[in-house]
Amino acid sequence: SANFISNELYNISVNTNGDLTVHWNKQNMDVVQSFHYYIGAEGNNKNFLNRSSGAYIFRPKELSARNFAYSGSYKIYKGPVVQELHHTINDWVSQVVRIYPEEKHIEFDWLVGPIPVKDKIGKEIITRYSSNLKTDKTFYTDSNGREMLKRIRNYRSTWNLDLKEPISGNYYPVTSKITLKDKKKQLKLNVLVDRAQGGSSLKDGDVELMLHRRLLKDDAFGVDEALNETAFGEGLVVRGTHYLFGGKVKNMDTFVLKEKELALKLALHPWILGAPINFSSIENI
Amino acid sequence: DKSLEHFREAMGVMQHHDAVTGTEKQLVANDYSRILYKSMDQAGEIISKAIWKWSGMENSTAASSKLFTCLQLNISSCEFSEKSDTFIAVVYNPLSRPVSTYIRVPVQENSYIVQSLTDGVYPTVQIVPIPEAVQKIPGRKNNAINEVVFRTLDIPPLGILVYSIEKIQENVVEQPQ
Repeated sequence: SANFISNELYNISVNTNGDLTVHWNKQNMDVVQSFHYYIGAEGNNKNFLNRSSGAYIFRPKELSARNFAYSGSYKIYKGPVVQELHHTINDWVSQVVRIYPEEKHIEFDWLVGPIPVKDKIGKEIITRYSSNLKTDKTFYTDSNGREMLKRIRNYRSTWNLDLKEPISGNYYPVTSKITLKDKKKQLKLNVLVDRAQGGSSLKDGDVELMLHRRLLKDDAFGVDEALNETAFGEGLVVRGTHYLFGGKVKNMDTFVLKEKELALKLALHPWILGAPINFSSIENI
Repeated sequence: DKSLEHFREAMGVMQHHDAVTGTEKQLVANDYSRILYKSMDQAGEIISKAIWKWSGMENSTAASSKLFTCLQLNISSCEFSEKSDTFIAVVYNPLSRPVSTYIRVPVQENSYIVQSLTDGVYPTVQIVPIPEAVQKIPGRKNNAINEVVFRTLDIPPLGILVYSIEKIQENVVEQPQ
């Protein structure tokens, strides 16, 4: 069929408001993936609470992320090696979602930029995976690619937290993986990243990761420059990969082993080198 | 080897916490990437020699051709695969365990045949279009519009697999979208 890609584990399609939906077959688990953006705060940097969002701090101006007006489309390509869904959100946010017959994960190849700033507003782009898992404010992030640390929303284990920044105060470094667990249903959802990103779970069942930022004011922490990287005269374009991986955790060991293998493979992908050759040299090779 | 000196210098300079976290000024960040690129570019020679030696082909005529890295695969761009009708792709596995994964090589045409030069097998190949958004990335100067996708099985730890990829004149049936 032309409007979804699927294998024996998943069925992936785009819903009417342009979000990508993943339904796990034979398991009561669904994920909706969507892109959003925060407006970067701009302060006079006179005192600590009036600092702008910048290279050293993430400080959104509002209490929630904004949605993108969906003006996009999608195309599907199926074949023996890979099934791809080319998903365009608007003219500077798009992604390719891939499933491979031999793999259990879903590959999100996202592309963001150049972030428009003609409106003089700094923007911070996130991707959000919203699932139906009951996670009880808890999520897990890795610590530099090693053990997973338990995180609880609006809570610190060593002091009574009075949170002034309800969003960035719940953001943590995700070096390779962020995980949700539904203890009752014994379901797990992992998002593996190909580079260190900021991430959080601001609502039960949700995971969000910061993909790209373009800000117009320095945050007065010393670099004395706004986080406003450009290339070829336009805002920087970033492209990266997330692997979404999860489901029933029947046998913990294989699940954990598979995750580790996948995380390593994503972070240290094989290199491709090559050279043009003529036919005769193929023969003697 | 002289070219390794450049890597050592680059790693020496980039011990600074700014280089690790990206909190340096823009011009400094540009200089870091210039230093890294220069090191990679000058290491081409030593990479070629190493790979021809590992594969036991250092004395073959093929070893006279320099192997090129594809540093712009992140924008689906690769000099040797777009401009040549026949080329070899060497896949190097940096992990200390065998890895099976998918290889995507940017090309201009839409029908290619791939053969493993390690065991002679012809892996299944699929040609997939490069998304328009990628083709429009500012600064992407090339004409690849498709990618050859195939699966590599068990690339040896810290080892390589070698494939020949050749354009074939076959009218490909456009698959229904």
